[in-house]
Amino acid sequence: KSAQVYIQELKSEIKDGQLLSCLESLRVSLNNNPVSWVQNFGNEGLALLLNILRKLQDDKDENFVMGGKCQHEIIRCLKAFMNNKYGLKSMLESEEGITLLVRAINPQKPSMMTDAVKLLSAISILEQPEGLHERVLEVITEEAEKQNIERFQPLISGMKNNSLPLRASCLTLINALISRAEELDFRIHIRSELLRLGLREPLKLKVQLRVFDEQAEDDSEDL
Amino acid sequence: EDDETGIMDGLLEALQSGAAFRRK
Repeated sequence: KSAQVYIQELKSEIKDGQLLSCLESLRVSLNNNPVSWVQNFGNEGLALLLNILRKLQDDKDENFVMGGKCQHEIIRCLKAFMNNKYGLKSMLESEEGITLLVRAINPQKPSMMTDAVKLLSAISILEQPEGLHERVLEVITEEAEKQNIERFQPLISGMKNNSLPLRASCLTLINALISRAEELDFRIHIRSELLRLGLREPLKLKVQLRVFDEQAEDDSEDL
Repeated sequence: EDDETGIMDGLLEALQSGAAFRRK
């Protein structure tokens, strides 16, 4: 299918199963075609994806399971779209791109959250345009204010989840945000904020792993 | 060169391996 065919399908407001199969097929096309194909899909296609994602996020009466699957598939499509300079630039220039990724930080949907958090981490470490990590943090802060929660609470919840990939991706985003901050005071402030929210709790296992590793190294040397 | 694909894959790999955090 051509990029234009996908655009027409997405414009026709298909829903549920039909939307999901369109998105799955689109993701495969975005991943497997040359960049010129992604360029044909272009800003118009990106705007349609973001628009559908926002509607699904807003729609509380939505069929929960199918809506969640479609949201996750859009995040996957966005990753495929952003996997080249053209797509990445378009996404960063889009008005809602980062906001909608931040809104996908939902500990109730661990696999979607994992993918969204990974994309935000990748965006945060980009050197150009400058200040993207600040932009990501700003949006995280704004969205938390809207929900009246602590800004890092969803990431801390993610770190308490059973899903190891989710725990790892949450800590990766935390590290990305802190490591890119230029001011020492600010980095210390963020670390304190995270520790106050209980960052250490889910990491207790790490202490034991370090003991295991260190003792294994000692034994290996003795051997 | 401008059409290079795999940017996101590269960034995710750098994050996962810790290379993205190495201090210069």
